[in-house]
Amino acid sequence: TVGAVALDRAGNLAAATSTGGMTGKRAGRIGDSPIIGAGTFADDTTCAVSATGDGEAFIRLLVAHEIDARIRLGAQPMSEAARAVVIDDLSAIGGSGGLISLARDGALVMPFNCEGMYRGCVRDGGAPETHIY
Amino acid sequence: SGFVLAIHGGAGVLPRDDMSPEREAAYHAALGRVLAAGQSVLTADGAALDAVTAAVMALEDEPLFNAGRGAVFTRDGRHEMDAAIMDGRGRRAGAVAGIAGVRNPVLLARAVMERTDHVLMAGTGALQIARAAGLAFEDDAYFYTQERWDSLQETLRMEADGTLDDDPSRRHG
Repeated sequence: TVGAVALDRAGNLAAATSTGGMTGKRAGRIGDSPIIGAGTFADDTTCAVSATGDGEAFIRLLVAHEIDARIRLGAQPMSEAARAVVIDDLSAIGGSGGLISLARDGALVMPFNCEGMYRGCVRDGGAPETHIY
Repeated sequence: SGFVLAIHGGAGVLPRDDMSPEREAAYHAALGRVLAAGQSVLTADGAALDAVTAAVMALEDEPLFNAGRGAVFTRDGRHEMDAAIMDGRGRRAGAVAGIAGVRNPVLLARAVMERTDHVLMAGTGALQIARAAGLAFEDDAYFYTQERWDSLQETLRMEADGTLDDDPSRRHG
């Protein structure tokens, strides 16, 4: 699975995700990537999220929507909400994976509860950075 | 103020012990190319929607990652891809599931968002939208990578002889 989140200079957010699914998966099995609110989400007033990992767990938790709801209804900072959903909630149901989450103030987190996640980011006027583990 | 772009190439990373320096350098180089694709849109005052489209297309074109050209195989030895895109302005969204043959599934998700009243389309109906939108199709050989084929064979063999472990990363694709 691959994905991107972006904040443009006009202050708008967007998210996109794309996947080949899972090696050896049954025909017809769909994971979280195309499910809005699970693996992909964007709302200018809260956050943009793209997820990767154990699709069934991300669907059950509606991970991206959960982060949005914690911000919107619980007044949690995005970084705190995103980390809690991945490190606490996802682990609690035996799920694993990670996500990238971006807020309209430019706050960015890329939490994962597994060995690593191919990821990268770049800020206006800054140098790009890439990480794996 | 200013733009921000973040990308991911999936959580199914190679275990650190299996990652050679050459391989690691190849992943970092691919991620750098993808960031450049999205950054060029934002540097030109482009929209976040166009930046994530460009970045995910670049990820789909990199055989190293599980999407588009590097997609993993189903147990039948075929491809079934999914994609989604969402615009933070007004919660516009498009998504596709269970498709094959379209070079960039994220472009099809965007076509669903921009050319229909729907959010999620699957299978042959989604492919009709791809054709109407004039999206590029590729043959099976374009989506074939030896590594993904070998992964499928190994998975099926271990399933058959009962040695398939429950390593969570297997569920990461």
